Amino acid sequence: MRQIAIYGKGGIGKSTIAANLSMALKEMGLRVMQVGCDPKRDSTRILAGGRLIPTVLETFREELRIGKDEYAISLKDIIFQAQSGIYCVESGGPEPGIGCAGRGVLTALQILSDLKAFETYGIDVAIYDVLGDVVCGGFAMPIRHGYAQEIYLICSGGFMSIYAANNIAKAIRRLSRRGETGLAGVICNSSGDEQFEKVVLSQFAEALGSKLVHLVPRSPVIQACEVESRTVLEHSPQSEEAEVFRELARQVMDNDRPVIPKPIEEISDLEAMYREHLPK
Amino acid sequence: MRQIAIYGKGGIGKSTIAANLSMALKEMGLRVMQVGCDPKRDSTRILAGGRLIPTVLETFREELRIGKDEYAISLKDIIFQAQSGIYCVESGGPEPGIGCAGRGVLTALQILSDLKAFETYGIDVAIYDVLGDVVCGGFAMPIRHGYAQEIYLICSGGFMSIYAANNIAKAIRRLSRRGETGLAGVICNSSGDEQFEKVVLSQFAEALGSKLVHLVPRSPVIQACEVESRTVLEHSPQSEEAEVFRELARQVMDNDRPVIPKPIEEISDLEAMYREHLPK
Ligand SMILES: Nc1ncnc2c1ncn2[C@@H]1O[C@H](COP(=O)(O)OP(=O)(O)O)[C@@H](O)[C@H]1O
Ligand SMILES: Nc1ncnc2c1ncn2[C@@H]1O[C@H](COP(=O)(O)OP(=O)(O)O)[C@@H](O)[C@H]1O
Ligand code: SF4
Ligand SMILES: [Mg+2]
Ligand SMILES: [Mg+2]
Repeated sequence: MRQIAIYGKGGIGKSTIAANLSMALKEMGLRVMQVGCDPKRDSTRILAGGRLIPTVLETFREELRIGKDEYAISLKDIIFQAQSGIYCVESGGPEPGIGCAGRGVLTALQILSDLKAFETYGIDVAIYDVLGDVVCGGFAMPIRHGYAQEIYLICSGGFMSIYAANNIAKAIRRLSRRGETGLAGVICNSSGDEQFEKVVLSQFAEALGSKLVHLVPRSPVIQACEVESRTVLEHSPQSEEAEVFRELARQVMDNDRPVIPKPIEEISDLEAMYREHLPK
Repeated sequence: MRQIAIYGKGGIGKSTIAANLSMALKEMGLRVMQVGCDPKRDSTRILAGGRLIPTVLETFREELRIGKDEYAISLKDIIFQAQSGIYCVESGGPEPGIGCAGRGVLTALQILSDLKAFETYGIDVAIYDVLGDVVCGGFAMPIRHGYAQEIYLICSGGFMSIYAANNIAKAIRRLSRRGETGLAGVICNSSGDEQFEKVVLSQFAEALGSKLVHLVPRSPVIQACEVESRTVLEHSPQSEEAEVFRELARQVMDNDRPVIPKPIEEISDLEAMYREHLPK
């Protein structure tokens, strides 16, 4: 079974890429589970027809409240099969204002494994959609505990998305278990200037010891799909955008050797690399 | 001295509003300090001419590394006066992958108060720009410890921004100290459909026991200012957008009675309220 994690700053397009990637993998005949690991709990919204599904943590809190434990949870309370056949899970977050959101994500992942979710549903690929703005000890737990085995960093042409990705690469280097988890690649979710993005993100990915795996164009079709809560492959199966996600799925399945990244230490070096390619 | 905090989901426009509000307050003759409380450390970028200033936490770590403590930090190492005269601070975040980012923000705020930053610079208004995607115990610390006294929630017409704001309101209710901290209001940073936003955000704000304080239009001028790393008031002082921020500053200064919010308990009720106003 492959465990693939999508990290990147807030609003960069993690959920959009995760949902469309899940769909393309499903089309290849694989059994796919997408696990939202963002307290916003909206990772699987496109897959679930616009619905925000119940979360593992809120279901767990219900059981705790009546004196039971995680083994009282039934898999059908926390795993929802979308019309497409993809299995959807949302970790959820803590009660607002208390507890550790990152720790909560880990708890949710541990519940899935204690309840043998992957085995029960015969899952081939798990896609984890993880918040990447805060690279704290909490949110790095999926890496530390070996869940996020093949990690993709989502970037655009904006400097802050590269800065966030470099920080995540620092966490991967510090926490990944040799041979088990690592950086699988960088994916560009374009903010418009594809020429600039290809050059600067290829250089960034290579500096990390990895590669720019694919570029997803900025597209009104992708935006429209979100409003309709459908993936691009369901909404416009013949479109160029649908083909982009099919190609991404092929790249991801072929690319099974994650590396320990070599992040850029100093922010001034990161800025210098970035400025080099800015149009004069 | 007024301590005003801006909370909201990632990418909603917190830093854009914070920087332009700081500028408008400065124009009113007030001495203003903006403190970025987001590990991305880009809150004061527009104010500092595109530069990412050194953070409190990285400066603190340097001192710790050579066996010193926070009192070895000199204020001029962590507080930078922009050309506009506004004082800029970035809390920064932990070393990636370890430690608690929220706890780090609190540490940075405590260092500012231990070093008597507000007294030394004669600050009238402090603006805290705080990450609101993760409403964990860590990021709620500025509320719990009485720094975030007048809290503004930034929303747009998108449901997820309202969902995030409602979660922050839950944290405020749980943690705010009666009479000291509370919800001061909702600010709309429009995503385009102002008609819909005014209706749904007024209802949401009133349900919380507060009000919709102001609406900032979606505008290419505001976008252009970010690219040039200048506030709207510096870039286009006579523009309608500049006047919007001047009005916001007046509203904020007049509005000094924060409330303990009454957040909407169930997500289904929040969705129902939202759907009521959607165009049929
Ligand atoms: N390639 C793209 N073209 C157009 N819009 C996009 C694209 N990728 C993402 N978006 C839009 O950007 C917004 C943020 O995307 P989302 O996947 O929710 O980000 P994240 O999960 O990283 O917070 C959504 O409204 C989405 O529709
Ligand atoms: N009213 C607006 N009109 C146009 N663009 C905006 C507006 N508000 C914010 N933006 C843009 O949206 C992006 C995100 O804003 P930012 O303030 O960085 O969000 P946050 O601090 O909440 O993450 C920036 O590129 C900014 O220029
Ligand atoms: S470790 Fe991260 S998720 Fe956990 S409380 Fe701290 S900031 Fe929040
Ligand atoms: Mg998302
Ligand atoms: Mg910001």
